[in-house]
Amino acid sequence: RENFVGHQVLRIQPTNEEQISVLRSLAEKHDLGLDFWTEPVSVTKPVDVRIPFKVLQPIKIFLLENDIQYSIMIQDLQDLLDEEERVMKTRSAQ
Amino acid sequence: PRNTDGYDYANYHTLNEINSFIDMLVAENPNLVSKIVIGQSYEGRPLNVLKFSTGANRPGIWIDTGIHSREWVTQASGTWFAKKIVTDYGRDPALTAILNKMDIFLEIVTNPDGYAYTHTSNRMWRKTRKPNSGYSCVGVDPNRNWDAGFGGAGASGYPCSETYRGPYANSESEVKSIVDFVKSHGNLKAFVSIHSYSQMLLYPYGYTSTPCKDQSELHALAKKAITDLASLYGTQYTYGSIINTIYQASGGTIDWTYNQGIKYSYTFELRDTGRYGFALPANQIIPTAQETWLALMAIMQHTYNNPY
Repeated sequence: RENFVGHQVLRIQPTNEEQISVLRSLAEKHDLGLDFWTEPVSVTKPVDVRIPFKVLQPIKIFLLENDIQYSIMIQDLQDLLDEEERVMKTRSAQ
Repeated sequence: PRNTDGYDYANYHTLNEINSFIDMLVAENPNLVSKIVIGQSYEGRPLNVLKFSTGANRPGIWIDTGIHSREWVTQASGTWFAKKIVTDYGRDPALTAILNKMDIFLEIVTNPDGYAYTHTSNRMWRKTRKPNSGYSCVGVDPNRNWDAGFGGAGASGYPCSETYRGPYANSESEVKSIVDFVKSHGNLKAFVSIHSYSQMLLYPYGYTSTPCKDQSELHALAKKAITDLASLYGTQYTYGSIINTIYQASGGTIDWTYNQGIKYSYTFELRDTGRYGFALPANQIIPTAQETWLALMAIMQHTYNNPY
């Protein structure tokens, strides 16, 4: 099974077209394994992106260097998925 | 569960459990519900469609849920809709009137291979499961694979991308089977494709910024639908054309259906606004389905009241 331990989902809030362009270029770097849940479109729409643990640090540094604001939407995706599975098993038993 | 009353609508379910639900619903309601298999997925799973019908040769309304496999609240809502239809027929005058004149088709799991894969191997899987020749990356984004601006901006030509459009339009059997069904039916009047998340109700187009010819009517109906939706729990939706509201996307489902002449073509993005993404807690399923049903009824009633 694919493991998402340490993967975070960041909510990124671009504030201008230049930042959107930077995020689009990031989205095109497929080797990073980023999974855009919502894509960079406009300053009115936050960008949600799942970031694998192995590239978490460099991506955060990259965002800071480009003065792009973000918050952590999901701290550890695997924790959330484990909780989802636990709830399903509990309900199944019921 | 031994019947659909015993089915746990407030929980997420595997593909086998959903398929069992479908068979139970058909067995319990033989005069209203039947199952149509419109094709097979790449891995050979049946593409099951529920048909709710009270007569022959009726115009139809199509609803599909969860073409992107990881959007579990969508398939769960689809299951709830199916039960809601059989429960409300004969009780709710509006739905009864619709079903006395039109058929409703509901494909609960539009991408069964992907859905099964989210339960067994990768919870965050989005695409189909067909291998891509020459690449280790598997799958095509089935919402970029339709023959509407196929290959244009807003879709990727790279097989490892989450929005890979596929080698050619309708390359995915999950898409081609719906295309064949829509063409052979020939009398669908509304087509609603349901996704999650982002809380949006969208109409064509996604591949072009040219407004569709029915934009003003579709816009007004979208407003009515999301107002009805919000009346239950206050959930706020945005609405508009795909390209203006979310992003440019080529090869999308409802752009194709609209170009086929199905005027009332909409696509939903259900809850939430991003706190959980695709791991929305199961206690959100029923509220999501309930509020979405109000919007669906608005679209279906408008379709019923405005024949074309």
